[in-house]
Amino acid sequence: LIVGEDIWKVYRVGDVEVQALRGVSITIERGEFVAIMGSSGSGKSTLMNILGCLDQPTKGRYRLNGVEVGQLRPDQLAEIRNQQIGFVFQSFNLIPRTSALENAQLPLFYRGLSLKEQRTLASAALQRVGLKGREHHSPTQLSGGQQQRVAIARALVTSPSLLLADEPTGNLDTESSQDIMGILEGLNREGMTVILVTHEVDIAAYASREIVVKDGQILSDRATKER
Amino acid sequence: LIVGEDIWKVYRVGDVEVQALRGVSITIERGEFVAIMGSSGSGKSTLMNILGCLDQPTKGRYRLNGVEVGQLRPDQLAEIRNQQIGFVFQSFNLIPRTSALENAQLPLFYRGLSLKEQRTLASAALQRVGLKGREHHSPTQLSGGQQQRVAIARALVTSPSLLLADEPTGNLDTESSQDIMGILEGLNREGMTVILVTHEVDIAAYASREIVVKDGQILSDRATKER
Ligand SMILES: Nc1ncnc2c1ncn2[C@@H]1O[C@H](COP(=O)(O)OP(=O)(O)OP(=O)(O)O)[C@@H](O)[C@H]1O
Ligand SMILES: Nc1ncnc2c1ncn2[C@@H]1O[C@H](COP(=O)(O)OP(=O)(O)OP(=O)(O)O)[C@@H](O)[C@H]1O
Ligand SMILES: [Mg+2]
Ligand SMILES: [Mg+2]
Repeated sequence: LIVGEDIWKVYRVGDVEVQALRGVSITIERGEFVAIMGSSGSGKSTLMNILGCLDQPTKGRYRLNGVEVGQLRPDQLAEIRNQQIGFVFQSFNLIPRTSALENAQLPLFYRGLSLKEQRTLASAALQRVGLKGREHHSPTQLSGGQQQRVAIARALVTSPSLLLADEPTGNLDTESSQDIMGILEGLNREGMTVILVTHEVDIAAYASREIVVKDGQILSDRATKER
Repeated sequence: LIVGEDIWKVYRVGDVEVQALRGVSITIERGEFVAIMGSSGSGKSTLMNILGCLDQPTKGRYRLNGVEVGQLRPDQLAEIRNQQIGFVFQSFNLIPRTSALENAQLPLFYRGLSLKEQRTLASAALQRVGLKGREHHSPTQLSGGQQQRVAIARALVTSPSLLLADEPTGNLDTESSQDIMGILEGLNREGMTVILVTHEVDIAAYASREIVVKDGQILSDRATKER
């Protein structure tokens, strides 16, 4: 599904160069459940953005489902993202002054579904992450963990084949975290490929493979015992 | 230092009432180190905002340092906050398109310090949280954990007597979390009162008192063994 070869991402800030990724090669098969761990600033979110077709490498190649992503136009990338990928961002990226329901519904816009069908799917997704009764709240009317759960519902509403989740339980208490991980586990058993970034060992334990990133490179990549 | 009596906070969303806090009474002495825990949506951030004079109760009284905060004008509240309180928000609240250094420097603006003195203090604070080399990055050029650490540096730069930190290590790996908690522990030993919201038991363990919030009320309030 995912083949990244010698991926580099270099940013310029003023006259200083920040090498966020330094030659990352990674292969992920369909249906895997991968946890990515590493220190703050090590390059995890940068890697996720590239795998999720939200950003392109400075150097190196990335094939998603056999398609060379590096060669595509922005509109083609947007279509791939919408058709195949669900994304939970580290900072949620919800639309302000817009309800939880409308936020969760957003990815369905391009699917030719009626508004009523969109609302039904979005409402079910919100209920699944424990947000019944908060559908009409806008982001500032939601707690941190509730905003994060809206972002998760939004990522799942299109039933994507690939889910990239950057710290999806960072703002959640233990019980809500376990609920969310249970949902992801179930979806993975049904075939969804899951790649998640986490700092928490208990969350990483749900995955069957753990990749550790350090200073823009892959430090280790090993199978882990499944629960 | 802090005396909250029967604090209620009720929000209206459409024609629905959300009772975020339902009669919370809390007393915190100078120099304490308190951890607040509880489920997502239980009322922790709402309580912190009221204790930090960022928001006022719907009902009930709050005395900070002997002063009835509920009676004050917004400019008086702003002065109290700036003089006495350092605040780490759950969603960081950094100023976009503004460097880490300028963000950390912001609370010093009202203190009659020269720009050079402000920059020196802000730079030292950033170095203390491990952000040397990232001073001139703006928030979008920083990782999630780096943004969180800028928010922490900003909260500490005025050497406040009271620190309210809402999930200060939520985006940090274990090592950075321990570094930050070590800094807070040290400041607490020097007399700073620390109230922190966390979902993580390991982080709560640094405190000497644990308050659990549930459905807008205090469920339990007990002394915990100090490390
Ligand atoms: N747009 C950008 N411009 C410049 N530097 C950047 C940019 N985005 C990220 N960086 C830098 O690249 C490095 C890696 O960032 P990244 O966000 O991938 O880290 P991370 O592993 O997700 O960290 P965290 O655990 O704190 O979220 C950091 O040092 C960061 O300062
Ligand atoms: N401005 C608001 N308008 C309406 N409802 C609100 C507002 N702010 C918070 N709420 C609601 O009040 C309740 C408590 O929110 P709060 O942010 O205090 O929770 P929390 O304990 O910090 O949760 P988390 O652990 O998810 O951050 C939630 O159910 C939330 O939906
Ligand atoms: Mg990150
Ligand atoms: Mg909160």
